[in-house]
Amino acid sequence: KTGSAGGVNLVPQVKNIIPIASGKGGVGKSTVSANLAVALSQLGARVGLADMDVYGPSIPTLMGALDAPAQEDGKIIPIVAYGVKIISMGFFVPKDTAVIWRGPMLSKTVEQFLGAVQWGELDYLVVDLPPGTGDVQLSLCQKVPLTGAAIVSTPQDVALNVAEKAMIMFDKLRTPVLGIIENMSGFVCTHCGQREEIFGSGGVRRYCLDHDLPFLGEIPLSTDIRTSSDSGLPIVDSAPDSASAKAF
Amino acid sequence: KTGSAGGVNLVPQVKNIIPIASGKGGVGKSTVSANLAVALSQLGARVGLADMDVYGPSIPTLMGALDAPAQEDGKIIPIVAYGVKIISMGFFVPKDTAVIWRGPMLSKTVEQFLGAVQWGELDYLVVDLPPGTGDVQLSLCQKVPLTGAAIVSTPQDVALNVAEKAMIMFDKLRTPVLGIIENMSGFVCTHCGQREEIFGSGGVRRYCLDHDLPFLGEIPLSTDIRTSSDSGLPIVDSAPDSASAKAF
Ligand SMILES: Nc1ncnc2c1ncn2[C@@H]1O[C@H](COP(=O)(O)OP(=O)(O)O)[C@@H](O)[C@H]1O
Ligand SMILES: Nc1ncnc2c1ncn2[C@@H]1O[C@H](COP(=O)(O)OP(=O)(O)O)[C@@H](O)[C@H]1O
Ligand SMILES: [Zn+2]
Repeated sequence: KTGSAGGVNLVPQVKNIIPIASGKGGVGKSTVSANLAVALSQLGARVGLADMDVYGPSIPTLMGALDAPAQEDGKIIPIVAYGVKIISMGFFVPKDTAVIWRGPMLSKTVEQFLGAVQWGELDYLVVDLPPGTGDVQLSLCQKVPLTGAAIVSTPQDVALNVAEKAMIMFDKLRTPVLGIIENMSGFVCTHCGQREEIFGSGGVRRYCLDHDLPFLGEIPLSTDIRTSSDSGLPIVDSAPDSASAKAF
Repeated sequence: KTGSAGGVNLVPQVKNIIPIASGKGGVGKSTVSANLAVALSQLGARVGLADMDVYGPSIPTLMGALDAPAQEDGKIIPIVAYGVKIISMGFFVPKDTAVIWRGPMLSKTVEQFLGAVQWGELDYLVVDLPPGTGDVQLSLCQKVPLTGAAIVSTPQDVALNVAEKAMIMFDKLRTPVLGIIENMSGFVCTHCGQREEIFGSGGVRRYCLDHDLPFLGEIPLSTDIRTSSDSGLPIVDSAPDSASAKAF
């Protein structure tokens, strides 16, 4: 494990911290983070979910958790949904407000969401990262030991080229990469069963073979994943026997 | 016009500066920026395209422009493709390198890409912004007068809620919002003609009606837009009579 260079580990009671990352935005990091956290909780693990996308938090919507957290002894008590403890900027910022902050404020938020939340004993803390390779990612890698990062990408070159930037960053910061998930991989028409490669497919599996990285699986592009996100019902819970849920 | 608060306008020779923005990543800001710039150039305007997505530049790939720019008298000479002058971090950073910078370096890059490039006289400078409401957006609004921002979103709630953050920011920074473009609006199966609402449709038009904002149009989700992006052939140039090109 790396991280917490020379400092104190802000969350010593957490066994595994797993960032879900991608250099690219809109590839499904939040959707994967939410469904992964719920799936781990269904297996009986004690799970936390930290939404570090400060500018564009969508975890509260995805998890149908819209209350504001309470405080106790100066610590924030996380909101619980589907058995998962959750923290997000979305709980503190009204819908009609934007967080217009420069870098240093982002780093403060990372510290708060780690050290100032009453996480309790956790087996897994899933961290939904924003796109890019900036302040939030750097601060996370420097403040706590990370078990390993899971990378999410869509299959096409334009997305994979940018998703790759997060992997390069983790290598530089000596954080292990657990592997890559291909999301929005192929679309099957619900009317005639024709398979359409809207964003392509297979691009991530090829990349993993070329770079000797574990391929963690593929999730289809499907309308029910998007509708479950919009309605705050993670698909691993709302349709556990569907192909989409099984892919997660 | 706002911006360049009390300072010197870094690009006085540019008539209109139009940021293409969205709080949300992966909604098509770069694809819209590239195709808009090429379409404006085809109409006879003198057009520049500045890729301010420092962590995840994709304009060089989208425009098929992969050479490194030359320098002359301490200024960067932009690369020209499809009649458009282009600057991007992608020209300066090799594929296997990530830009792992904190906020202040982003602001320096914004200044460089405005003041240190030999843009010449331009009718339009299209600026492809990264997701979020942070350093790059703040610096841009503070350094130059902006004509107005075009916002891009996909139709679903999760995306629109975050795309909205950019509009809130522009209002705060007294930058006009020209309107919103709905991208990836509906998908038509090429085999049976059935329309699938993978990301939904109509969400942006409704939002514009509710908030008294101009609706700038909708672009369908289509495989040929993605393939044209991956191959560096903006669709307004490679298939000018297609429905996708007409939408741009
Ligand atoms: N496999 C999928 N099929 C259909 N829609 C998806 C899928 N994965 C994600 N989405 C949708 O795409 C949008 C972007 O996903 P999100 O998880 O917010 O990405 P990120 O966190 O990388 O920005 C959301 O509206 C989500 O519902
Ligand atoms: N209307 C569309 N139909 C199909 N694919 C699209 C469409 N618009 C964008 N894309 C693809 O979606 C991906 C994300 O688009 P991009 O322009 O990079 O978004 P952003 O700049 O907002 O991150 C790219 O691979 C692009 O080719
Ligand atoms: Zn069909």
